[in-house]
Amino acid sequence: MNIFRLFGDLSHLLAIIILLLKIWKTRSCAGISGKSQILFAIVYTSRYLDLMTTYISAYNTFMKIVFVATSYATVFLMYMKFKATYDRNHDTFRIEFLIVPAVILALVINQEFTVLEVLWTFSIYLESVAILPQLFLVSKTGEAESITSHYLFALGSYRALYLLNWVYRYYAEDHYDLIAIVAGLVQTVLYCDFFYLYITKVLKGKKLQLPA
Amino acid sequence: TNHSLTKDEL
Repeated sequence: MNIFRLFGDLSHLLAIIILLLKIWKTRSCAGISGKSQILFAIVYTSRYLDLMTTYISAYNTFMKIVFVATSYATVFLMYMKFKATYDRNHDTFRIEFLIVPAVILALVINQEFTVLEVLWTFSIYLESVAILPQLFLVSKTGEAESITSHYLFALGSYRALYLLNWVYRYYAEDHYDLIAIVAGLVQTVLYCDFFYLYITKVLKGKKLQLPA
Repeated sequence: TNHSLTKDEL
């Protein structure tokens, strides 16, 4: 565990907490893409199946359970409890366009052709693009609440910090995993436009509004 | 490189 990974995990945890608090406190999930949240639930479910087979550490087990549980809790809040506030008219991204290519790619490019390994690889590929429905929703409505921007910033930072972690591990431990690195790069690049707007607008107290 | 090392990540 190095500092980049620790801060990456904490940033990921912070993103989840921000999102759940926003929905719970405002009793609304307006501006949040349910499609992205469904994709995250699929990502964590397919990645953390190894909870059943391998024990790594208490930290690892705890975090995995938290990520899986909170992803289902978010989907529940959006599609059941606060269903009336869900922005379904703007959340129109077709997630099969992300899921199907991720499945095919995982079947073709993987480390080992076993069920758990292919599912792990699928989750890595799917995670890299899972935020697209959310970014699409923001671009469709042309704006995002500050709290939603903070959520997106924390969520985007997490994989960027993981990239630094992988650079560190390459030099310090001679360890690298090309599948995770390439997917992580794609994932981080997708946030770049948002990061720019966040730093130039939201941090200066303005609302995130896309140029007309 | 040991792939299983990546599995201890989240």
